[in-house]
Amino acid sequence: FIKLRDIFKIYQMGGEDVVALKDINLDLRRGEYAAIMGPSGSGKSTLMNIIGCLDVPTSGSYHLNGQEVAAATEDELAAIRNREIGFVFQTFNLLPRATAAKNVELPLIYAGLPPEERRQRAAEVLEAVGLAKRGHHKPNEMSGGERQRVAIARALVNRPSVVLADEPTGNLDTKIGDEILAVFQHINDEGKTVIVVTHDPDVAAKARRTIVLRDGQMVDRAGKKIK
Amino acid sequence: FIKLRDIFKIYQMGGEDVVALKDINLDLRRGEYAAIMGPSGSGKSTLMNIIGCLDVPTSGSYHLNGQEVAAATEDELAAIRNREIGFVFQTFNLLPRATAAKNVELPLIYAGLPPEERRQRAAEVLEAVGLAKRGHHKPNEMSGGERQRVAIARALVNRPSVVLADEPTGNLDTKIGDEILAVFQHINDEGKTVIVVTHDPDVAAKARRTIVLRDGQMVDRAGKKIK
Ligand SMILES: Nc1ncnc2c1ncn2[C@@H]1O[C@H](COP(=O)(O)OP(=O)(O)OP(=O)(O)O)[C@@H](O)[C@H]1O
Ligand SMILES: Nc1ncnc2c1ncn2[C@@H]1O[C@H](COP(=O)(O)OP(=O)(O)OP(=O)(O)O)[C@@H](O)[C@H]1O
Ligand SMILES: [Mg+2]
Ligand SMILES: [Mg+2]
Repeated sequence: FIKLRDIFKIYQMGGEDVVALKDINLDLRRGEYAAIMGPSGSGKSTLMNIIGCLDVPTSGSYHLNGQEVAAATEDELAAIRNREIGFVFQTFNLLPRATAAKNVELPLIYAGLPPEERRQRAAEVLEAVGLAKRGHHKPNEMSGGERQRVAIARALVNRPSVVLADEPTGNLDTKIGDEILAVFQHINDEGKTVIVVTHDPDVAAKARRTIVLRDGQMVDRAGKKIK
Repeated sequence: FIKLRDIFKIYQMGGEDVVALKDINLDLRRGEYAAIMGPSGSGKSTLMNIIGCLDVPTSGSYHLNGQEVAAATEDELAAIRNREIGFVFQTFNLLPRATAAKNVELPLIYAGLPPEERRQRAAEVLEAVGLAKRGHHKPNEMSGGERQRVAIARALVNRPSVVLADEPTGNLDTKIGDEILAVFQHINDEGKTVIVVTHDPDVAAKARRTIVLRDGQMVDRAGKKIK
């Protein structure tokens, strides 16, 4: 379902190269629930952005559902991102001048849903993340953890087949964090693929499989490079 | 040293009021090392912003080092913030078009330090947070945890007497998070006051005292309101 082969991501910056990912080889089945862990700067967000079709590798191949993503047109990529993938960004990336509800409705606007159905679905998913009464507030009128939950709600509202969450509980207390993870588990029980980047071993424990990065490479639990 | 009496913070929004803080009474000694915990939305960042002179309460009084902050002039407040207080924001608030080193030098520019000394100090504190080689990169060329560490470095570079850190390890793995906490402990050993907002009980355990908020109020460990 997700097949990464020999993936490299290298940022060329003036005289130096920053190797964000190297030698990444990874197979993920449909319906997988995986956690990605590793030190700050080890390449986790970069890997997520490539899986989520938000970024392209410098070299290597990425097959999603049998299709080589590098060969896809801009329109095909946009359609994949909107229909199939729900992405929770590490820095939320909410529209500052739109209310929480409008932010959450955005993927449904792209999907062409009528207004009443959009409002209904946005309200449902905001309730699921504990923000039922805050839909009419803007991001800068909310706490850090509330904004994180709006970003989570937006990623889930289109019922995507792949949920990619980059440190979704970083700004949340344990209780609400567990509620969010229960939502992810429920989604995974329905057969959807869930991939979570986390620094928290308790969060990784909820996944069925853990992938560990160090300095841009995959390593096993002893820290030795996997090939 | 820090004395909050009957602090309220109420946001008036159209027809409704959001009570972010109510009945806050708190004494913090000079050299205290305190953690503030509580659910998402419970008022932690709001409390930190008031302590850090970045926001004013709706009612109540705040004495800092014997001076009533509400009675201070704009210039006096700016001087306090620049000389006495180092603030790590939950959302980092870095200048996107400046390098990490320039971001870290900013408080020293306000303090009037000459360029060579600024560069030296910025390099020292960037090394202390594990970013020795990244000073010439901009925030959008860095990972989430790297940006968080630039924000931490900037808060510490002017050697403030009060360090206020709003969830400083939220984007960091355990190893680098522990290194940051060791830096805070070292600063506290020198007699400086350190206050950390955190969702992580392991981080709170490093402080000498924990303050718990729920729905804008201080509660004891059983969850009962403190008066
Ligand atoms: N500018 C604002 N206008 C209206 N309400 C606000 C504003 N800023 C914060 N709030 C509300 O005040 C309450 C406390 O917010 P605060 O940011 O202090 O919470 P917090 O404890 O830091 O939460 P988190 O752990 O999620 O960061 C929240 O309900 C929040 O939505
Ligand atoms: N646009 C960019 N230009 C140059 N280097 C970059 C860029 N984006 C990321 N990097 C670097 O690539 C490496 C991997 O970054 P990435 O964001 O994937 O790390 P991460 O594992 O998500 O870290 P964190 O846990 O701190 O969020 C880091 O060293 C980072 O500084
Ligand atoms: Mg990241
Ligand atoms: Mg906060």
